[in-house]
Amino acid sequence: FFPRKLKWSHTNITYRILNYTPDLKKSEVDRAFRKAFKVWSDVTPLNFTRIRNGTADIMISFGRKEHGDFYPFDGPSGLLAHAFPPGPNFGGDAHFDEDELWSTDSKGYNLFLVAAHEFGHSLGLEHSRDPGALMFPIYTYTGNKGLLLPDDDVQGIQILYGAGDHDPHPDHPKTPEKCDANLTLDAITELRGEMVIFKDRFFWRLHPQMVEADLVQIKSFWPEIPSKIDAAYEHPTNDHVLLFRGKKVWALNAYDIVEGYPKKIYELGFPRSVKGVDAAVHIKDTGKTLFFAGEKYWSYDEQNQVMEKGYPRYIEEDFPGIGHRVDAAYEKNGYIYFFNGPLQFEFNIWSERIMRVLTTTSIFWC
Amino acid sequence: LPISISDEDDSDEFTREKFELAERYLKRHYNLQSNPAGIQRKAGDTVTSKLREMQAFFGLEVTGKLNEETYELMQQPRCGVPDIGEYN
Repeated sequence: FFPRKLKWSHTNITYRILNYTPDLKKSEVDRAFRKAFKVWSDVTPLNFTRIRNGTADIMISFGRKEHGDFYPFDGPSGLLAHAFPPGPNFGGDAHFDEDELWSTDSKGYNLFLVAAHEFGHSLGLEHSRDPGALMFPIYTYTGNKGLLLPDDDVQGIQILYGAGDHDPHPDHPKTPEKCDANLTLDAITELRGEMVIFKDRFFWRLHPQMVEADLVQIKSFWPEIPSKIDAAYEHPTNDHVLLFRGKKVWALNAYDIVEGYPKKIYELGFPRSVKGVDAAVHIKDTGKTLFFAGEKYWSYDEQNQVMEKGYPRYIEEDFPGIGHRVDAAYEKNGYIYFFNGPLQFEFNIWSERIMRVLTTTSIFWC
Repeated sequence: LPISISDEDDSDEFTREKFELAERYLKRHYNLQSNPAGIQRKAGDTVTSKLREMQAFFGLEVTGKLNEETYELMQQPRCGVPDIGEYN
């Protein structure tokens, strides 16, 4: 919050769009702002009404460099926009840097996402420390299939204005905490020497020389990839990371999706009855990739690009003690680390037995 | 520049340009005040405290020194919500 928890004293709030960016059609700008206000009206009793003349509570404009409020913008990138907290005159007003390229997708800065953030300020929210929150001060593209307002933002705005009557999407995503004792993981892979650990719409980057893991939103790296991953592995010889979600698989080369992807998992040789993959791990010494789905697993020969004969086999038979299912897995120094709920199992590939049982969070040094 | 660059490794690693960017960033987002000429050592300490504040906010290692990680974050696109104290 701003000092003294500044907020509007009324719930019917007006806004006026003073000018438009040439980057988008007027109708696209109107829609972006309307959607951005709806993000907040869905979770509060606030109503937003557009006016076309006179002074509105929230005056919206595009400008570049010094644009009339003595808080100049700085040219392309850097500062994208700013907004004043509730109050008279400039209070509530939102300004967008015309030197940015504004877009309705991920090609430029997504106007809807930036506007939703700025209107948070216009209503009385300051910046959040939660990297998953809309009010986190660094721009992150989160996809254009509508924004599910994160829980941190909902809690903030409802402290100021209370809850609304009809929240159409009551499941507000929480940002995972790496040292949560109940933490479970979606997928793990290596990526050019770093560990990439997927959980919901985020992944942690864990560099071998860093103790602290960085939390990043999947969409900010790969806008076209779904915001939840089932399984992942790195094929280091061709510098590809493969990500699985449902029946689809994507191959990534750094930020780019490899041509020809996404593919259906059946193209790898899975039977049609398999609806998705729970975990994948590439064994460097053998060149084989193991895929875990339900209680069974498959072995894929990367060199010949075929599923090996004799599979699927039961996980329990070949990896006794790790449980019937696997959430995520990775290989390191001859060990496979299997994650199952809040536990991880260190499995020696050659002696075929569990060496250690660890907590899932120990991957983060918790 | 009114920023602490007393350690040799710091001055080797960062150019004057990078320090200027850091100072602009802290002035804009952390209300770093410009100090009159002649008290640069004190100003340097202020930069250190603002750097600490910024590093703590973003969950970086709090060193009070400009390092690569902090500088990288300063370069990312962000929101510039005007400071309410000044507005009032």
